[in-house]
Amino acid sequence: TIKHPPTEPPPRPPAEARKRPA
Amino acid sequence: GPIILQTYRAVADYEKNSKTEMSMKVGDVVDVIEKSESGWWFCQQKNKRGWVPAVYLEPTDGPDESEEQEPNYAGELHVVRKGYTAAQEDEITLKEGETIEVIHKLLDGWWVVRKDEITGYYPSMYLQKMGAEN
Repeated sequence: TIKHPPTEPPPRPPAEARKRPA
Repeated sequence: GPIILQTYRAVADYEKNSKTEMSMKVGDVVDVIEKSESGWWFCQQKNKRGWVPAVYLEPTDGPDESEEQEPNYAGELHVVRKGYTAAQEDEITLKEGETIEVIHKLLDGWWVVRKDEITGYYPSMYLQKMGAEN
């Protein structure tokens, strides 16, 4: 059975991997 | 026919923090059973199952095209279900009940949102599309 996802947000990607629209 | 699950590879070690998560070692190959917009993906590996952060996974056979959606600068109205205080400088602090615009939905579960003229990352699991029930 697929339980609910964790209630806390997942970790952020490493700074250099972040895609930020212009 | 048989359900063919997508396989992904762990790009770093991940230690679980709660019961429903699954730990991984870098290089582990997992099957993805469900991709949640929250940024948590439900995966299985041999006899283990659990949620892992999408940001720790990369496709094993190389994406033919990026899975990420394009930004939507017009913005899609959402309501803040749960407040959150920015922990990093590219994040945004919002209070429960505020209405904001989602500009870019990213698989890792941190969306780029806009409130007035301020933009920043916010956890998607704390947002609810305008007009959608919980």
